[in-house]
Amino acid sequence: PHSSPMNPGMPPLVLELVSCDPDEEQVRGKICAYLHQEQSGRGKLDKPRPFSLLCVMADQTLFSIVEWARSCVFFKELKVGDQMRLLHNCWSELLLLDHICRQVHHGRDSSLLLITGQEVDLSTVSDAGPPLSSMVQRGQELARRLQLLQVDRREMACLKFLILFNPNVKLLENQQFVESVQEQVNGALLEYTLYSYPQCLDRFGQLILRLPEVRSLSAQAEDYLCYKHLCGEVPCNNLLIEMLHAKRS
Amino acid sequence: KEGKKPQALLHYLLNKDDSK
Repeated sequence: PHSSPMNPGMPPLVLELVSCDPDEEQVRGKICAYLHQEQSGRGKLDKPRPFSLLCVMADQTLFSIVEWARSCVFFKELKVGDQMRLLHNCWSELLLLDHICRQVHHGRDSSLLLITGQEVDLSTVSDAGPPLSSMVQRGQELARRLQLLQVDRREMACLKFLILFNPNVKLLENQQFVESVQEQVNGALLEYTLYSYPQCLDRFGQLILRLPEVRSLSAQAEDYLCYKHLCGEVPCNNLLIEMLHAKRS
Repeated sequence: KEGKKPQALLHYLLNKDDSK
């Protein structure tokens, strides 16, 4: 992943990973259209509970993440079996990173920006009770750290690939390929951070250090979702629930 | 529902043919 003499510091792989990024506006439009259609199917008086609405948003965002993965360089070379194993392993991390990325751009401590463009005051979240509000706070803390680092889109694109191509996933048919992608992306991110942010000591390390935090928070979110599902509070028959069960089966 | 393969939706999404 070495940069060309014409453009030192910009590994072509980094540009290629960014080019795989979805069109945010398109994704937003699709999800808003889906929610409007869903709402119009309900009676005016039948207002969905906030949490189930969040679940529908997360479900629709997950669809867009699967679409993104399918179109990604390297990923499309894998067999469907391996694609499924990688996505089963990291779907909640990608969902969380998508949320955190949005908060980094949003740049406000007192409110959350949803994928629909709606803003939710954090005080309403704290009304939801400890598990959810403490997870949201942890998410806000992660977003704050990445904001302080002024993480850019290229770095975010690399982090997404590092999460997706996890060579530790079990039963991979082509584990070597996944490992080689992980190494290439690591090398490209390192080179990019060294050249683009020379003044920032160990920027690469500071970015990579966020990944276990994303993993741990996403695991907590999965447990919470599982609990809510057992309470019958999560709309069923959707991708979210399928992915939740896939990991636990 | 029991008969449905547990990861049917993801499998469908990854396999679907967009050209149609």
